[in-house]
Amino acid sequence: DTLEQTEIADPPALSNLSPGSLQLVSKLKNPSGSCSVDVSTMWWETAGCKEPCIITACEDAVSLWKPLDTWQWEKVYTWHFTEIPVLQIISVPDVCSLVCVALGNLEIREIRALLCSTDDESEKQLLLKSGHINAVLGLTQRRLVSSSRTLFDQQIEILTFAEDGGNKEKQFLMPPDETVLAFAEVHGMQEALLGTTLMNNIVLWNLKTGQLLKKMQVDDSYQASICHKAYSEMGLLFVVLSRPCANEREWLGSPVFQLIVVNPKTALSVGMMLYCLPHGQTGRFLEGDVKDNFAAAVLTSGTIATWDLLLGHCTALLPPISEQNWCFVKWSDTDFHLLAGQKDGSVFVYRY
Amino acid sequence: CSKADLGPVSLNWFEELTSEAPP
Repeated sequence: DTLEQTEIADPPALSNLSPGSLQLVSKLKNPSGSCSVDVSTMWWETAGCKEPCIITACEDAVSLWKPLDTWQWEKVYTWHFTEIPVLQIISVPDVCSLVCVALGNLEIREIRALLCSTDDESEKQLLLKSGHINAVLGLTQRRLVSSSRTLFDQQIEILTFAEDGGNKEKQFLMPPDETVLAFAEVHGMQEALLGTTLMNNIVLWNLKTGQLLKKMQVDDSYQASICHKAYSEMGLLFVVLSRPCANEREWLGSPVFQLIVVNPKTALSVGMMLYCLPHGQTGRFLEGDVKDNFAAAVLTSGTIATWDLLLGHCTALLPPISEQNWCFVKWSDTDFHLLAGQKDGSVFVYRY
Repeated sequence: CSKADLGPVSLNWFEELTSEAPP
């Protein structure tokens, strides 16, 4: 690969920022014959120096971009995939110089770790897991959780990476009797893990013992919800769910995310907040990301919307640029930026 | 909604559920 460098893009027009708190700071162009699928950020170490890097993924390649001066980036490594397409990047907190990716067609068939050999700086791939994988999430303390189907049951597996990204430990959690579709860490309770299931239940595990602590039915109106984040406060669990099946004509507006409160002792829950689009905007949740108290979603309309979960309202709208719909959105793990991507490999970095 | 709708709350719910759940 030749080195590729990005241009500094022009500042966005004010009209793009309605109601506005996003400022365009950088643009990466990753030309590829295949469809662009994901973006992420991570720390990468070279010669004892850790740098905040951007990872871009298209169906047949994953690239690592290192920062140059003044918001420019250069592509330094690319891992190629010829057999199974890339579906998503799996961000694993506390892991440095190692990228995890999920490969598959409609469902995840493999999870791989991407790294560079210290001897010759060449790109390497390690197969971490294969099978029919329903959900995967990177957890703090260099852990990765996945749920997969076998012929007779479901496996919930935790992989723990060593500090150098090498030698992995394996542990299993007790599976619930229905398919787990998504996981969320519980902020403020490091050993708790939460999941949402196909039949609309919330399940809770103890990560240390592997015990399944509780299965809780939430109200029918949360159907097909996916958990993104959970917070433990005052003996209650506050869970942020996305609502891909929300009715756009609900009297409250178009709910994209929802905050529910669950009492883990009684398994009772109530809806606390709906995060809707501003009046006049339509679209349903396609995909999104939640970090701290901020949520971002790509909508079926091709627009990106962000919410402050504490204030309860939409804070920014990012309509499609150059007549191209947005396809994916991520909050940066290395600073407070929003990364937004289009199918053709364009990734825009916004200061939030 | 009110907190009363959720039943009695325990600050030690994680430890309590861990001791009640099957090993």
